[in-house]
Amino acid sequence: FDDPPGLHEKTEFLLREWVNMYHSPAAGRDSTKAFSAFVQQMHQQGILKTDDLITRFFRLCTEMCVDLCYRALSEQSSPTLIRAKCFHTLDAFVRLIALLVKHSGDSANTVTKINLLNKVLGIVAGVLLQDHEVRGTDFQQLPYHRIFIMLFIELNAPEHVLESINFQVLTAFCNTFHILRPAKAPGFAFAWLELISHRVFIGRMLAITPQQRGWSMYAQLLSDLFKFLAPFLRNANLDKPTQLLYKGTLRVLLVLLHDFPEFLCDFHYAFCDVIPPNCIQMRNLILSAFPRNMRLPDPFTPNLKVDMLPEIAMPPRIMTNFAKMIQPKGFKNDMDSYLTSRSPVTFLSELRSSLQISSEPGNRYNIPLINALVLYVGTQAITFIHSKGLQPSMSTIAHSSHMDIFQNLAVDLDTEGRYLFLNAIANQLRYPNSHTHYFSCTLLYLFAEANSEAIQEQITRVLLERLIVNRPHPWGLLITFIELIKNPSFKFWNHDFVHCAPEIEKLFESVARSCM
Amino acid sequence: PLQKEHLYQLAMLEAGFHHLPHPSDSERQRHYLPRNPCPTPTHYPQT
Amino acid sequence: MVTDQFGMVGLLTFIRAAETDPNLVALAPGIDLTTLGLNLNSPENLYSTFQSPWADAPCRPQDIDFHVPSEYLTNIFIRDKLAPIKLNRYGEDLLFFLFYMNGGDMLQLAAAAELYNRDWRYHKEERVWITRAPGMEPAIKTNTYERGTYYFFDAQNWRKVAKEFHLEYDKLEERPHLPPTLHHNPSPAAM
Repeated sequence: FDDPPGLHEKTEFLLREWVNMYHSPAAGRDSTKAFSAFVQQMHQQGILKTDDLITRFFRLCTEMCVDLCYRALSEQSSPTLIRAKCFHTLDAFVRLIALLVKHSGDSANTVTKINLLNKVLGIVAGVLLQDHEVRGTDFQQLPYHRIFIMLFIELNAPEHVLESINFQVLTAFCNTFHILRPAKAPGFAFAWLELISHRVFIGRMLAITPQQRGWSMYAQLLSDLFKFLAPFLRNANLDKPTQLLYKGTLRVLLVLLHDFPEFLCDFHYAFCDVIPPNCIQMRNLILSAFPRNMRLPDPFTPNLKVDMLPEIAMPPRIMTNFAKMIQPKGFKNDMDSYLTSRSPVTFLSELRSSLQISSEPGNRYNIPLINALVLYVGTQAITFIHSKGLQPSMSTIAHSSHMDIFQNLAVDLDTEGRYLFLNAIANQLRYPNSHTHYFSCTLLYLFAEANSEAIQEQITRVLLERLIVNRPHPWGLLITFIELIKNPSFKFWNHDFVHCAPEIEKLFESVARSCM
Repeated sequence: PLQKEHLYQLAMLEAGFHHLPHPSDSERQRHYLPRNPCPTPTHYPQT
Repeated sequence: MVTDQFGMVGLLTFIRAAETDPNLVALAPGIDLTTLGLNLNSPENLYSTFQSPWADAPCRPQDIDFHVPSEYLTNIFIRDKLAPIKLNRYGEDLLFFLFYMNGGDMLQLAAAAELYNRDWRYHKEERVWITRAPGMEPAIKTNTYERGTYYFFDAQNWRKVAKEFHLEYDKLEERPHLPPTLHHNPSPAAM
């Protein structure tokens, strides 16, 4: 509001000037000659006098660039010509921003540079969100997409001054992309996914930045994407746009699985927390990841002695503080008390109600709490078993406060709660590690000790639905299912639910054939 | 069930679907040989 | 048995529904991920040539930007002096290069049309360009086929190879049709 009189005209003049200077052969290497002259003009016009004026200048420039693009997009012209027209101005604007950032303050002062970058990114994001709200379904992604990606590429050039601020640059962009996540700007979602999956962005975030400092920021962005897709996937509502976004997400996950499996390993818990339970293939993609230096034994090896593998003694890295997610504090304290001393005795009987949040269909259980509880209790159990100098096995996991909790949940929860609980266990069946081994034993133990066929049926359901989708399948899932169907002590094939319908029988036979 | 905001999101997603980003949107302008994508026969090499 | 959606019956119901509802197929049985245009057996990283979440193929080499010394960026100085692109001026080698390097692009069609003009024909089944060896008439010629010696363009080894061949006319592509407009050197527009 209340732009000073004449600022709009000055800004338009300056922007036109800059665009012409940028495209002139006399602009010099990386437009530096043109930039020196242009900064003088900006000073003369008083644009750089105050922070407020600089902010308004950038806002007006952004709006003018966007308006130009909308006018071009409304012309009856080929996409190639339209883009040429738009990029002619957008690319010049981006170069101006990059130069102002690089030359802001003296060369050693990184703070002013990053402050300016954050300011500009915030302005572009603000203009986008306002445009998105005002125009609604007429919103166009193009100008914003172009500004963000070209600015990112410019600011990741191999120059000394940029290398020294690179992590802050990445942080600034990630913050901006988080603000513009699909839930907030769904009309920008396709461009958003292009941005976060761009090869330069992925390279910087996951490969080049040392010590994996970009990983947690990238994981946040992926979580934003999953959270957006979740309601639609949960309702199996896959109209064409949603299917395309989903398929694009799968492509990106495949690239990550191929190039950065350790990233998926580290953040699997956070991702499984937000991926809906029926999104089986997408979840399997993440759970199938394993460290590149690991050689997985063939799960179909006859007489595979999983408990003899050295890897099962090693815990996987989990980058989420899942213990902190067990809320409220009183509940966590009671659980810790029960795990230590099996008191208070009321803990088990009250456990179910602690996990329920509403009676609203589809929203009755606190799924993140169930996931956290399962992993927490399981990791506590592993520590307890190790403290006795033992390894988890069907005998050592039994008769403990930890297994009390798991068995209580298996028995006491209704079918929906039990399904979610078993899913939480199955989400830990991954590559050979201590969690995979413990939870594999737990699932088999719950099957063997079940006091009702419904529990066995639901364990089977949770495993089977993860196996019948197209590949990949996590190693731990395979070895658990193979053990269930091969080990005669489970009497798997005697159960009615195995033979309840011809398709189900065929499914089991087909899966068993490939397993055996 | 889908909330009202989800229905809004679906409508906006569909609008975005009708003008998807183009790979050249993320590339430097090629003045001499810009991309000109068009359907080519399936028996032509595509990659 | 569990009779709601959380048991085997629930799974079966969903599988049956997915057989007829295409909206559900993506979730169960899921998508064959080997058909998404990514070489999952590649020993190289995939991200460095990842074109887009919506693309069925990786980047073409010419599409991957790289930071080069600014001295290499000469286009702005010479673009007005560059001759417009006219495929009929170029040698076969360049035409084949354009054809094979611009899949899914109008330039591929344009190169195919120019090769056709020069009596090369694209064999739809063999997926190869073929022309009669000069001065060598076919040994057998009917309404539907001929047999003789032809030059095949071997794109793997990048050379023409002479071979005896039984050529069925209906396997050859007709003249490629170009879209009405073909844009090169789009003029930059002022604001």
